[in-house]
Amino acid sequence: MHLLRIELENFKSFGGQITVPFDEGFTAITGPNGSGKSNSGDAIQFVLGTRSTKVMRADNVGDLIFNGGKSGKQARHMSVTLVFANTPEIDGRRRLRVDEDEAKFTRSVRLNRKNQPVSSYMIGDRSVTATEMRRTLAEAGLHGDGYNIVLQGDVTTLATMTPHRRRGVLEEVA
Amino acid sequence: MHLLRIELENFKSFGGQITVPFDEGFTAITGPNGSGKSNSGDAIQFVLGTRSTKVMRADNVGDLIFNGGKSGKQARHMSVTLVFANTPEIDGRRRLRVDEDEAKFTRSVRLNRKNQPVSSYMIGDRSVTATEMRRTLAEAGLHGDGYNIVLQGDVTTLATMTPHRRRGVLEEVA
Amino acid sequence: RRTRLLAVFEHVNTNFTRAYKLLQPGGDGRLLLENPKNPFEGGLEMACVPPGKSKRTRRSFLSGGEKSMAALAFIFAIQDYEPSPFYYFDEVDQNLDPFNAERIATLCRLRSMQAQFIMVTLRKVSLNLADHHIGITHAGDGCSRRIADFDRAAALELGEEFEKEKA
Amino acid sequence: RRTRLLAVFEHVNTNFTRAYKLLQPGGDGRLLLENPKNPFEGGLEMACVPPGKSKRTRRSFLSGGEKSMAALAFIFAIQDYEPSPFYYFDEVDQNLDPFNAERIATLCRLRSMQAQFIMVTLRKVSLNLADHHIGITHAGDGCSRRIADFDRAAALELGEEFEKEKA
Ligand SMILES: Nc1ncnc2c1ncn2[C@@H]1O[C@H](COP(=O)(O)OP(=O)(O)OP(=O)(O)O)[C@@H](O)[C@H]1O
Ligand SMILES: Nc1ncnc2c1ncn2[C@@H]1O[C@H](COP(=O)(O)OP(=O)(O)OP(=O)(O)O)[C@@H](O)[C@H]1O
Ligand SMILES: [Mg+2]
Ligand SMILES: [Mg+2]
Repeated sequence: MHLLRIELENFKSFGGQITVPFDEGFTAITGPNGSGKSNSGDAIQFVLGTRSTKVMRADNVGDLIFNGGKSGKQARHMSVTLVFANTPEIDGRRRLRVDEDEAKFTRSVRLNRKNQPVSSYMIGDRSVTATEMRRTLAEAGLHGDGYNIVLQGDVTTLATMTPHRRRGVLEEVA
Repeated sequence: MHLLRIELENFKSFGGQITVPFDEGFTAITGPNGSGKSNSGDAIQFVLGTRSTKVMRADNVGDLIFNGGKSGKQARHMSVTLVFANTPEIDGRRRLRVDEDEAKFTRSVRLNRKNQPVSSYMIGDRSVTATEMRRTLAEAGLHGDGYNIVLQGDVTTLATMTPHRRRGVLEEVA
Repeated sequence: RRTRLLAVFEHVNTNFTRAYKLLQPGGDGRLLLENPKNPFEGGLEMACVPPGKSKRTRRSFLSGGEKSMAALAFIFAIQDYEPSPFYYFDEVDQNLDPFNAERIATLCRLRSMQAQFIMVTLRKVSLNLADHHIGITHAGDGCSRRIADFDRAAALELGEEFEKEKA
Repeated sequence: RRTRLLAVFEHVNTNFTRAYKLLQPGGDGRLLLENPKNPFEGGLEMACVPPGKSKRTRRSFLSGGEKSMAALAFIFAIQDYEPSPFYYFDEVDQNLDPFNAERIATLCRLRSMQAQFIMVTLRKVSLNLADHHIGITHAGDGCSRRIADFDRAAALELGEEFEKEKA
């Protein structure tokens, strides 16, 4: 099981529809400052994660919708889909409890008439609750918390935080 | 006027006597992690600065004395001398109110019998108070506070501090 | 709750000591509970002595790069406690010298045999060691795009084109 | 007190706008007092729009490198308010891409005509632009020493020898 691709639509600086394909093994992402590298990490955290929007450098989920850039209009809908390879393993079972060779997890936000952000979650084409999505992902060892996803600055924070907070990190793991 | 050299004796990781000469213009210091680059900046801050030992990653001035490294003994005395070129300028005046072509500012710490650190200050070979040393340096525009000395991590701290603290930075400049 | 934390501590500490020795050959690192009897009363420290340094070295004495290597050993130790099928690292090699940056990239490459590793980096050493390369840029209109036909040579080129101009 | 802060603010803000335009050509930056009538009640923000981005960009949206460039513009703005004969910068180019690292090193080089600049750096771009080079290392016994006969070639070599081994 591995991440096949991320499908982004109007997520942060990714205006329009953009697909980022991945391979197994060791992949490096590079590019100039401000190009959108960390935003692609925020997209993974957005679907997998339990951490607040603050770690994605946004005050609320509405800030995660493409703001139009230099000349465009702000989008009113955004979504991120993580697509995992889910072919049955040697023992015949699929790692993710989804009956497809490609398991798709989608989280999207749209602005309602009062401009308030409304979140929704999907596995494949089926609408689910946030909890159900997290549970299905967690069964396969895909957590957003812990240090499976190390965002920019996390290393320095961990090195300089107080011993009390670092004990808290260990408690979360327990 | 410019910094001619730093004379270090048992300051942090600089065991024994070490001189680091400088030229005018743009000088780059490089070397592996943990080699002592930032310690040389701490040495400048130690003489010029008003900031606490905390910014030099030490709990008290005693921590700034060479601890012996892998196999040696802890030193009981340390000192840092900043030597500035002070030849008279076009108008015949020296920038620093010291009557020498080379103005030497020394700060040293020794451990007394009760192992408590005792600081002392010298201009040339004359003992002075901390305030007198700071005043002589400040007259020539040599301050330890403000952002003339940008220690490792200061840029990130400035970029992520709260607006209130940033206003405080402006107040200090005023 | 206490027994659980102590059991996790033992496990992660063993991982940490192993990871630190791998990342800082010749050095010595271990985790310390400030109050082992009542762990919730005290904190958790990383007691690390980089290669060649005095045993009396405290965490606050460490340099920027030495602190990052300790924190990365802690991250690998936690990841080993509960392995995941994929990991994402964002510029963890920022303040490392080329030797330490290479050690981290090599460890990621080794671990990418068991799990997928995605690493955002600007450093040539790390780009050199990755199997696959993705380029992201924005076209001056504030809209991020993926650079098509991107590979290791193109990734190294992005940094190099710079140095060629200057040399 | 209040009139003094407002006067300093005007001066530093003018410096900041100029420095930001120099460091991020095509972008736009200025300082904002949250409460201009009672400056001590509110904070001070850096309102920056990097080249090509939306006018609605807030400081918290900026990337690591974009934030550093804003903070460096602020540092230069403060330095210009009360010039000093010498400046020391410690790894300020850590999270900058080669283009931004070069802009910072070039600005330091320009300013080194008026005042002495000492910069600790691990980046080739910055080492290339310095006039003089100092190498510091520790000999494995925890004791820092200066590397004798060190120059630009030796400095670039320190980073390169690494890449040669790996290539
Ligand atoms: N909702 C949004 N709409 C459009 N652009 C956004 C949005 N949120 C953030 N951005 C932009 O995304 C950019 C930051 O991207 P990101 O943090 O991914 O850069 P990066 O490639 O990681 O850069 P660095 O190398 O400096 O870390 C900022 O310029 C910011 O203005
Ligand atoms: N009093 C002391 N006696 C001996 N060594 C000390 C003392 N204080 C600090 N050190 C050592 O100095 C080293 C840190 O040096 P410094 O911070 O200057 O490294 P650096 O060259 O800036 O590295 P980096 O590139 O990672 O920032 C640490 O290994 C620390 O143990
Ligand atoms: Mg980033
Ligand atoms: Mg340093």
